[in-house]
Amino acid sequence: CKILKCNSELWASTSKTGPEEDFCIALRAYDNCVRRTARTCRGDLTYHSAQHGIGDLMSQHNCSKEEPTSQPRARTPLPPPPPPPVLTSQEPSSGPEGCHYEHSLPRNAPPSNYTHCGFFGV
Amino acid sequence: PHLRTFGDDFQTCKVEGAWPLIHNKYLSVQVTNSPVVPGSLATATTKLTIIFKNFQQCVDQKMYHAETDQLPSAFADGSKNGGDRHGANALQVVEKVLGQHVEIHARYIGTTIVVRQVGRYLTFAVRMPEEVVNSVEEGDNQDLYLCLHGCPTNQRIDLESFRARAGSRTSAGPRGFTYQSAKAKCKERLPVEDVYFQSCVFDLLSSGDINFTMAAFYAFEDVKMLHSNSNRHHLFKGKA
Repeated sequence: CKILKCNSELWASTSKTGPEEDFCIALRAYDNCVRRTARTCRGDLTYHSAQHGIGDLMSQHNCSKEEPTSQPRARTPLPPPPPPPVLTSQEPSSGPEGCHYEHSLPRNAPPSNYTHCGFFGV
Repeated sequence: PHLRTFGDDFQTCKVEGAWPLIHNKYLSVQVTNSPVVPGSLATATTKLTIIFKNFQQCVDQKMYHAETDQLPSAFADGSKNGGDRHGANALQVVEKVLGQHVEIHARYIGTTIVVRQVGRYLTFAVRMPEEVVNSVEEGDNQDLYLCLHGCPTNQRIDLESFRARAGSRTSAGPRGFTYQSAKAKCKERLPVEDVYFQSCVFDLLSSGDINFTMAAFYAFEDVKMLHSNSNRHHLFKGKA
């Protein structure tokens, strides 16, 4: 799973706080990159968080999905990470949706299977 | 100790010393088991360490460490949540009963952990999504992780043959309980003769420590709280 490579490219391409269009261009490239990892990252929480967060960031920055994308810019200083998605969780203390397992899964994903392990006694 | 694996396999193990229970991309759990009485193979858990790994915008790496008579209500650095990040409260330590019962909620990985001290020993229980259980790190063959694959064959104790031997004896064993008196004691807390009941009988006969009645009782209470399939709460062996 190469999701971290997508993250690195996003950091590289959003080198400074620029106009909204620049951020949207970078975000669309990030979206494409994340989509390409769908098969290999299926069981990876970072992937599901990223997938979920992109939609939120797109709407926060009024980005269109149809516009062009950018390539990572070379030799630019690392920018601060993008702002976390808007808090819409029903459990506000959990933080952003990417920090809540159930909320970070794709909306049409089947419910998670939970397992148990116990260790006790002599 | 007695182990119920993620696959609902139930085993009684020796596993003296330090052993890993869980190790994946998101957390590691290790226990240390010590002999309960000199000369016996039976051991119980005296130390437990859990490491929650750093997770994107949510939580810093945190370690929780418990030992007999030290069941803290905080991580090793004194904090009770996942740090200073926006989603830090997705990881929280909650003290339920001072020095006896702690829950750790790791919401960012859908995981709940229960740690208890019963008598002089610790118990551990976890609820975790399959995706997290199976998030194996590359190159890690996962062979020794007890919750995933159970105890190695040479570390298992056959509860059935132990029960057969104990049942044929009428006098009290070296720890003061007869098979019948141990059964009667365990029946008070565990009316169904499932593996938890059998574990309780084994523990009383091998340790003589009445606290282990409660260890089996709370282990079953934790199953009721954490296991997603109520039809699988009780497990039966031998007489199935």
